Amino acid sequence: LERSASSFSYSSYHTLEEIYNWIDSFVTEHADIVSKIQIGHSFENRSILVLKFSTGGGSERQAVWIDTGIHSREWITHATGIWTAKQIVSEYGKDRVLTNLLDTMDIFLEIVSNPDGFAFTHSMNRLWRKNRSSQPGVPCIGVDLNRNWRSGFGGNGSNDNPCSETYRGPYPQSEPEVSAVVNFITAHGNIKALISIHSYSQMLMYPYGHSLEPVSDQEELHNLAKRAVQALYKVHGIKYIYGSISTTLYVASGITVDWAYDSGIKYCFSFELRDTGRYGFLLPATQIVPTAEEMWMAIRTILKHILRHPY
Amino acid sequence: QMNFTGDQVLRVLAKDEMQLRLLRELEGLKPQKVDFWRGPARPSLPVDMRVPFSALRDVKGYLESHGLSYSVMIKDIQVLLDQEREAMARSRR
Repeated sequence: LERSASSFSYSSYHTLEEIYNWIDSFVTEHADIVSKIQIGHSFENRSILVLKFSTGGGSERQAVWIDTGIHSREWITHATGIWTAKQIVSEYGKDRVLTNLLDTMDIFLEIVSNPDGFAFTHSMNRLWRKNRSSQPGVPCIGVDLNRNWRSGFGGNGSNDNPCSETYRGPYPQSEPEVSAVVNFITAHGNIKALISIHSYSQMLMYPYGHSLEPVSDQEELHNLAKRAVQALYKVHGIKYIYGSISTTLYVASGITVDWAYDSGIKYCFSFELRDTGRYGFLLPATQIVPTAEEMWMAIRTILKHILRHPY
Repeated sequence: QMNFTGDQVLRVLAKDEMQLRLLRELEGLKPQKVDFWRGPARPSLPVDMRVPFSALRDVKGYLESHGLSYSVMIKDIQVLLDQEREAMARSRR
């Protein structure tokens, strides 16, 4: 049966295999603007895939990084990542902001940042959060991949107990799922924005998580987050709160956006998508598309700012 | 697949730092009694925690005995999981 991305249901949840098959179809059907890059392997040796959206301009072009699914039970994030990929190819050439951005920058989209954990949510435990790494002599499985990054590693808001849901791992970037992204972004060297998508709580946040100290670009990031959530609200009337991670949500150490910011990427944001606590991680599939539509308008606001404020 | 029949998600509103500390102590209990969906952060933010059916009585007793007010956010997780799985099967069909 000829697989096709057009018969794929963007308003349903999918297994890892369905998503990886969709990626192949999607790349085949949009080969003029999308390619698939394997940036590494997970602990259980699954491919870690990134979609590259590019209109040319060589491999050193400035770029935007977007990732979803680092916490495997947050299924809405993978689903909005898939919808966003379709949105990008659909809107290129129509949406002025996106077209201008892709005419000068690339977009990298990592839809399944934690493939082992995601596969495990389908096979064994729907509410699994971490990856599936194990260490000799350690009684519990898995590291919280959003506590394993080098920035602020081991501080408050992470745990050194391997049985904890926020276990940071034995050392910074010990996890292949994290080191693959670090190596890719570091080797690329020209990533100008990083957006990491989680759920739930309806928040848009920027660094730091590991410290209450404001970042040097705090004012600019705060105002941009404000405009982004205003654009989000206009779509379906959903309210997001915004601010730095440590002052809006909680102190969390070793997180993606702190590492990115400390690596010189100024525009770093973390989304916590719907909802605020009716379904939590079990958000019904009927909310996938509206959640993605409103998230897109926030991301589009961020992209517009990036275009106007090159650095 | 793990079965979550009877498991509930409780939403707890901690009034102050002391009550947050009481919630944090729940995380370390052996065997694990609660899985924080939204961890204890600050008094202005709710704490959501999944409690296995087998621990519900103990945990609710603990909350009530410490004056922690809570509501039931999800009455039976497995019901939502079954709906989710059925929706995926329908979509595949």
